[in-house]
Amino acid sequence: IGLGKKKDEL
Amino acid sequence: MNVFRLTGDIAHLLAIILLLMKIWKTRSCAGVSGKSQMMFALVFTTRYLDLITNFISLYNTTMKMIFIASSYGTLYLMFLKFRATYDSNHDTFRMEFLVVPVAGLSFLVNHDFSPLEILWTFSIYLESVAILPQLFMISKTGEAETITSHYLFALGSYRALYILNWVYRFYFEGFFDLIAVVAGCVQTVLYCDFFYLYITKVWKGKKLTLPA
Repeated sequence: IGLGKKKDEL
Repeated sequence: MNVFRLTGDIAHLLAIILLLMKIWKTRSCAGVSGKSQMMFALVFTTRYLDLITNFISLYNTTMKMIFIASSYGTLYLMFLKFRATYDSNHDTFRMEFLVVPVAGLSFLVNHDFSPLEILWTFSIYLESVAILPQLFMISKTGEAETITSHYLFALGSYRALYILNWVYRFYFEGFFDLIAVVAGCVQTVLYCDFFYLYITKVWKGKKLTLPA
């Protein structure tokens, strides 16, 4: 699974 | 992190706790839509897949685990422990009318055509409409228990606070995610008539009833 751009929101 | 997002997350956590309290204390899930709760569990499952791969912060990881655990805990209470009190006759909204279009849209409109990103997009779109079965159920029964209305108020407020968070982040961090913002606005707009009823009735100590 490719790592999505960092998602820091819940 | 900013005050809007923090209060938004707290409102969200409060909503989940209110719902668990309602079901546990009244030992009944009457008036609660199991379909909405199933979709919320799906929202958290598809959105927090990066729980293992991406460590953001202790807060982020902790909240994600709490949200996932509590959403499945709610399903357990509704469909197993207190199944006899589940009001399936009034919880009749067709979930496939929401899940299928949302799944299609998440393939068409997303930031990146990768599995994790499409699942995240799916969860954002699904969350924006997941409350519809619950609102539909209240319109069918014509009323809601006061604690259930508090649950809905906290749940609706969380995404409204997130909109303020996105405004803040746009101006102070240059952060902007069109998909999250549009879905968040749709989600909040869906609560408007409930907010009106809640503020004009429940805040005056009345029970939340829909005009016949």
